[in-house]
Formats: sequence, C-alpha cells, structure tokens
Amino acid sequence: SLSDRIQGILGKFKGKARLTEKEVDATLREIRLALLEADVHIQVVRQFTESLRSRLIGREVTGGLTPTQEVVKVVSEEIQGLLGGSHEGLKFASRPPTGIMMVGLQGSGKTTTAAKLALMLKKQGKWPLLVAADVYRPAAVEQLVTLGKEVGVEVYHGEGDPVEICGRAVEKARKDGMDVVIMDTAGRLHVDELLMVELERIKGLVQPQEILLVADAMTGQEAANVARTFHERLNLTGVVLTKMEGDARGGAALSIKAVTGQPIKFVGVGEKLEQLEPFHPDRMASRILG
Amino acid sequence: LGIKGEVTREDLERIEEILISADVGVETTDKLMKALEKRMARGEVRGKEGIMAALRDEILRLLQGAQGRLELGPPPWVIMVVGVNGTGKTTTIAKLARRFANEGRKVLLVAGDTFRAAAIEQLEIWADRVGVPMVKHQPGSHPSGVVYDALQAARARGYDVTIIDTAGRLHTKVNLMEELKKMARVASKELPGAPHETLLVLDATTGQNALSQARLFSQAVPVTGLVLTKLDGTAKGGIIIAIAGELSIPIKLIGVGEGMDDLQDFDAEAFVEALFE
Ligand SMILES: Nc1nc2c(ncn2[C@@H]2O[C@H](COP(=O)(O)OP(=O)(O)OP(=O)(O)O)[C@@H](O)[C@H]2O)c(=O)[nH]1
Ligand SMILES: Nc1nc2c(ncn2[C@@H]2O[C@H](COP(=O)(O)OP(=O)(O)OP(=O)(O)O)[C@@H](O)[C@H]2O)c(=O)[nH]1
Ligand SMILES: [Mg+2]
Ligand SMILES: [Mg+2]
Repeated sequence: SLSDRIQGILGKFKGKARLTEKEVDATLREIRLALLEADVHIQVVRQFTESLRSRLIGREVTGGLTPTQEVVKVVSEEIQGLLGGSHEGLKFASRPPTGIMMVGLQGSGKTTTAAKLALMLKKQGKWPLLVAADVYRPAAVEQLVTLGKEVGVEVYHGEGDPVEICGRAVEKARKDGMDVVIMDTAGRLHVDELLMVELERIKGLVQPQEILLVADAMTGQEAANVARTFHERLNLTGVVLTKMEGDARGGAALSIKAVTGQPIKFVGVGEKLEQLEPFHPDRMASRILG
Repeated sequence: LGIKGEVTREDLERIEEILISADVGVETTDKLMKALEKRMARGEVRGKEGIMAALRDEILRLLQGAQGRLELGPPPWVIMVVGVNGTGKTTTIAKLARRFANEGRKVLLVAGDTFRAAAIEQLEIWADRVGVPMVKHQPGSHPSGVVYDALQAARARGYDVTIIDTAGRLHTKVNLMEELKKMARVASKELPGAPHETLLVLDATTGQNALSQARLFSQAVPVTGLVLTKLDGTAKGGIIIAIAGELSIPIKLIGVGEGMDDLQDFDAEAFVEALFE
C-alpha cells in the first residue's frame, strides 16, 4: 500500500521534527506512482504533487503521529479538497420543469443512470419525465422504456431528431406540470463534431439546469481530455461516476474534477436502479491512493 | 520529439509522458524506458530517430506473445463473447456476424444476455440487419438455457459458427463469474470443445483496470482472444501491452466505430504507430 511505501522512506519513529526536502521528494515520487497507477491524468498528478511539495517541505510532524501518518493525512486532505466538499445535489429550476441532460461516451451508463435518477426523484416526491433522445443505438428507446416501466416513470419518445424530441418533451412536461425532465442522449465521441453540435442544439433549445457528464469509473488517461471537451462545449454542471462498485481505483474522478471544476454529484454502484449514491470525497480519496 | 539530433533528457521524459498518457501504465513504461536506456548505453541507438525505432521495437517485442488472427475451425464452431458492462460486446457480435456472413458462412446468434433491459431486442435488430437468425428466450430466463437450446440448433441445422452474447458483468462479482462458467460448462456438455473461442471485449478508454479484468476473466473462462473497442476515439488502449506481457492472450480484433463494418484485425505495427500520434 502507499502507506507502506511511504513508511519505507520516512521510517517508523514518532516525534521526528520536520520533513526534509530529500524525504519529501522521495515521498512525492511514491505518491506520483500511486496516482498514475490509479489512472489519474499525468498533468493533474504533476500539478497535484507540485502543490503538495510546498505543503510538505519543512512540515512539522504533529502530536503523536508518525511522519508517514502525517504525510498520508496531508495527501488525503489535499485530494479530498480537490474532489469537492460535502455532497452537491441537483439544482432545480425556480419554476418547473427542471431539465437534466445526460451526456458522455458510448457505454458509460447514461441510460441506466437516467432511470436511476428518475427513481430517486420519484422517491423524493417529484414527478419526473424520462426522455428517450437516443435515436441511433438499436433498441435504445426500448431500453429506456423498459427501465421507465420498472420504476413507474413515464418515458417520452417519438419521431424526429433528438433536438425536436427533447423540445417536445419539455413542452409536454411544462403543460402537464411535471417537475423534472431527464434527457437520455446517445453515447458519442467528444471528437465527433456533428454529435457535439447536436448536444449544443439540445442545450440551446431546452436550457437545462443540469448537464451531467456520465463517466465510467475505470476510464484511463483520456478522462481528462473527454471531460475538458464536453465541458468546453456544453458547460457541464456535474458528473456521475458509474460502475464504482468494481475494483477500479477511480483516478478519473480526480482528473475530471481538476479539469472541469464541476462537482461529482452521484456514483453508480450497480446495475439495479436503486444503486445510485451520493458521492463521498473522503472514501474516494483513500480509494484513489490505494 | 523533433526528428533530428541527439537524444536529450527532455526527449526521454517526453517519451515517458506519451506512454503514460496512452495508458501503458507505470510498470510497463518503466520496463520500456529501462530497455531503451540499456540500448543507449550499449551505443545501439543513433539519435532521436534511433530512439523511436528502438522504442517501437521494444513494444513489438512485448506484444509478440499476443498475436493471432481470429480463425474459424470446423462447424459447429462456437464463439462466446464476454466482458464488463458497456465495452461493446453486443455491437462486436454484430460486426463478427457481418464478417462471417460476408464470407458466406451460416451464422447463428445467441441472445445470452437475459438480464439487461432490451438486450435481446438490441441483438435482434442487429441480427435482422445482418440477415442472420437468432436464438432467444424470455428476458429473465437462465442464460445457460439459451446456450443449451442454441447449440442444439447449431448442431441440428448445421450452422458454421454460433456466437453467444453474454451480459456485461464486473469481474469482481463472484456470482456473475460463476454464471459465466456455467454457460461455458453447458456449452461444452452440449458440444465438446465449445466454446471454441472466448473473446474478452475491452474498451480502449479503460485504464489500468483492464489488466484486472483480463486476469479475472481468464481465470474464470479460457479467454482465447481479446477485442479492443472504441479505438476510433482518442484513447490508445496502451494497457494491452501489459496484458500481452503478463497473460499472452492474442489481441485478435479492434473496434473502430458503431457500424457493422467497423471491425478490423489487430495489427501490432499499426497499433504502435498510433500510440505516438
Ligand atoms: N456494474 C455496473 N454496471 C452499470 C452501472 N451503470 C450502468 N451499468 C451497466 O453498464 C452498461 C451500459 O449502460 P448503459 O446505460 O446502456 O450505458 P449508455 O451510456 O447509455 O450507453 P450508450 O447509450 O450506448 O452510450 C449496462 O450493462 C448497464 O447495466 C453501474 O453503476 N455498475
Ligand atoms: N465509437 C465506438 N463505439 C462503440 C464501439 N463498439 C461499441 N460501441 C458503442 O458502445 C456502446 C455499448 O455497446 P454495446 O455493444 O451495447 O456494449 P455491451 O458490452 O454489449 O454492453 P452491455 O451488454 O450493457 O454490457 C454502444 O453505444 C455502441 O454503439 C466502437 O468500436 N467504437
Ligand atoms: Mg444509452
Ligand atoms: Mg450487450
């Protein structure tokens, strides 16, 4: 573990006064390796260890902690700080309906997460509408319709292109007095110009309160690039990390937060529709550090 | 790197950064950098061009044990497709069906994902588009039951190749891995030797976790080939170098898009070229 590796450098003795530059640099090397092994983006690791360096050099080891414990405490605090404070929930419109767009790469979990959010909102006493705006993937509409039936939430689907479908869905929700419109969009590459424009057009038409990037927790170095592109094009308001119940270290969380500044609002922890949880920065920090 | 001149400290750092950014991973990058430094120390590397050639050579060396085409054996040949959620299994099966159908083979698809919403419908649409039949049961039924029925049909009606779709599952879920083992057992009882090919589908955007996936899936079932999907994106899939080194599973195919023709044979040299683009 990282603690063991750092202990190998700093030793076991309590009451050691201050961390020397040499010790800090050796320790930072281990931290860098741990973060890269956890899939944190190489540039984010660089920035992180740089800011950590100034916090650690000459640092006094405080009451009763070993130097290793002191370092791990600082690193963990630093990562938690980066990942964001307490749980940030969804932002609702002052006047309903609230619009939520689910966006992201192919297979990240958007359709499943849309249904999970619908269930969560329903349990909170809201009246949600799901929108099947993926007209490309075979049986994508059927998938959302099936999930909608499972949670007892209406699914709007119909003819036309995704922009028209979302526009009509929001109109219907407004007319019927529904609270939240959750728009499931097709997975797409961040470098697919036509499809990124499609998302911009949906946003322009429906003016959603939330644009959530749905990202797979096991994403590697490209998480930073993908998130940055989606954010530049759409101005994301939040992130959902899926498949978090697996053994991926989840460094993508740090990369995505670092490049977008947007809160990770929820995590998907399973295939069942109840398996959506608020994001916990402290748990994530220790997971990333391994 | 800039193509002319002597290799500098910065060049080596740049190479390291390219490898890490391509998801090659710390350990494998370290291995490659040490091999490069050894070559440089022995005077085998001539300048910047030389170092890139040496690096390509070292990566190809690691990939050596993981080369292999997808080949069909005598009918009824059975291919099972496995992997974690969302990697592109179902779409890859559509592409395989298309390839085999184009070769004039008689193909049967098996809707072995009886769990996920509209999984059967999804494969059925692909089967119709490619023009091949599909065996299915009710959603929620036992996947092993579908495998049993399908292989009976495959033998009875003389299908050249049968391709089994399975539900996405995390490799850490013991009960789901047991379900997969059971599907394979049922297949081999029905047709000795089946499944003759088990393809593990990996998403090129996945980082170091792909190694854990490859390890645990190949412990559960005899994975005979890897498919690396979504290479039409910006991810390089560098983690397969570590997988090749550790497990020597042949990387047989790559997915380069969402259409039924977007499947290519894995080409190690092209893969290595793309790492540096
Ligand atoms: N284990 C696990 N699987 C998940 C989770 N969220 C989604 N999935 C699964 O991931 C796979 C892909 O989910 P989808 O909801 O179809 O993903 P998508 O982003 O809508 O896919 P596209 O529309 O094709 O881009 C499915 O098998 C889901 O059941 C999660 O939190 N944990
Ligand atoms: N860009 C791109 N997208 C792909 C590729 N292969 C699959 N996809 C897309 O990835 C998404 C998931 O594909 P599926 O075939 O449903 O994946 P799966 O592994 O069967 O998913 P589950 O059954 O839910 O585990 C779909 O949107 C596909 O169109 C590829 O090579 N390139
Ligand atoms: Mg979807
Ligand atoms: Mg599938």
